[in-house]
Amino acid sequence: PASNLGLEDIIRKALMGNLED
Amino acid sequence: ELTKEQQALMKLIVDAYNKHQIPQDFAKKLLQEQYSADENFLLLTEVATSQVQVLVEFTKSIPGFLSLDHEDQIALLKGSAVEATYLRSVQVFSKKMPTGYAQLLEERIRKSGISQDFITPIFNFYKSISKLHMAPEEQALLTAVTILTPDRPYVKDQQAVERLQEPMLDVLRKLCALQHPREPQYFARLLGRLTELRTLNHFHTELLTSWRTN
Repeated sequence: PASNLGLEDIIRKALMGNLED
Repeated sequence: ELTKEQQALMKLIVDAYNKHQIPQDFAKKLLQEQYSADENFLLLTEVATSQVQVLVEFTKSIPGFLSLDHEDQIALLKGSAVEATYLRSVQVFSKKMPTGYAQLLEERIRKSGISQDFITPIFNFYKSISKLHMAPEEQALLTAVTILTPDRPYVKDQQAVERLQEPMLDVLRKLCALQHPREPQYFARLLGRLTELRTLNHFHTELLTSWRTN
């Protein structure tokens, strides 16, 4: 579901430390 | 008693949990302003995004987490984000807040367009967990235990996750015995709340789908 993609996106960015993107 | 290593582990987890909080601005916005249903939706979405970011920052501080397989890290965070967020929100409903805060927040959620069928189990959960009067250390450790649940979907190396979760469970079990000497069932009841959280997690996907449709 799209909701999971959104969540995964936020998690990946936060893990990489790119919160501003 | 907790060993020195266990005390150090607990301190690390609690400090990290306290350090990473959602910005106070959100709490102020929720309290002070009037919103339409659409604005309510946007604000709750912003809060949810911020909660996930805070969760990731906290999780990075859990000893050993960053040494797990990268895709397993994502699977654990994906699998636990909803549960960890509900746990974090327990503070709002159990801590001493400015008068009317919890009621106002409840009102906002009730007016957000989410069906009553979904809201009732969420508030029931908050009520049941509030009754336990969890100490802040217990909440932080319970969150770490939740994140390090080995049987989340797509986790490849479950044993590596178990090796990180077990010491957390040990500390939590001892802490419960120390802080609640007259309630031998306390630890078991805490773990029982985790089962309840899992049910809410399954519910949450349906909730999102119905919310979007609306």
